[in-house]
Amino acid sequence: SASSSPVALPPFFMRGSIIQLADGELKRVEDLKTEDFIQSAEISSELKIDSSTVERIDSGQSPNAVVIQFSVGELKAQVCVEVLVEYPFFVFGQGWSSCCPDRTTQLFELSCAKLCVGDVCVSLTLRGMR
Amino acid sequence: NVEPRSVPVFPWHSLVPFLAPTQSD
Repeated sequence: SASSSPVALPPFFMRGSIIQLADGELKRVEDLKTEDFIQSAEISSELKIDSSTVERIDSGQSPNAVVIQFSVGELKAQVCVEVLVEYPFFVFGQGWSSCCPDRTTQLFELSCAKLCVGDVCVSLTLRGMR
Repeated sequence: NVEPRSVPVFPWHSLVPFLAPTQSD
């Protein structure tokens, strides 16, 4: 089930934020590519990239929140998260996407596509977890 | 004079949701 309150948007989604990849390279958040996440996870000893497919998008408990149901990894585990509509997820091969891209762009100047059912997002799990 | 302030640097993994699948076994 979803958590009771959506998580506020953290500062690193603001356009121009400096992100450090696992190999030490610095990139702006808006310049990140799918390969950056994949290569960083390959270097990481603890974290593993998983594919999380958007299965459902429903209204959340507050007007600006949505509950997104993901199917995670090879096991297709069902995971729900409640987030603000402007919360961006990184979609494989596409880049930043949110349920309300206009609001994400307005608040964070981060260009976004519309997050849709069927989109495959980058997510993380712990290595060794089965 | 304005002292240069260090720019915050965020680790790549902070941008990615941590979605832990439920353990099946």
